[in-house]
Amino acid sequence: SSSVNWPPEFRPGEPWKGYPNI
Amino acid sequence: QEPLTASMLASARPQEEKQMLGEWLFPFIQATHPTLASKITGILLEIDNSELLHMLESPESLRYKVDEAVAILQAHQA
Repeated sequence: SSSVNWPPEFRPGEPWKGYPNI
Repeated sequence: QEPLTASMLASARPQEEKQMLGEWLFPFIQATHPTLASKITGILLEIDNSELLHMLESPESLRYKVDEAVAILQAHQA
C-alpha cells in the first residue's frame, strides 16, 4: 500500500521528493 | 533566519518552491517536535504554496497547522 510511505519526509539539505514530478 | 518572501518564491521553479518552504519550515517545527519534524514538514508541504506563504507570516496559523498535522499523523499511525 502506498499509504505506508505517507507522509513523505522532508530532510533539510536533501531534495524534496514528495512533490509530484512535473 | 532570513525570511522567505513571495517574491523569492515567485522566482523559483515549483519544485524549488517546495524545497525553499521546507527548508524554512523544518527548523521551526523541529523546535517543538524534534522527532516528528521531517514527517510534519512533509505533511505541511502538501498545502498550497500560497497558503504556506501566509503561514510563514502568521506564526499563530503555522502553529495551528502543525498541531493539525500532528493529529493527522497520530491518526494515520494508529
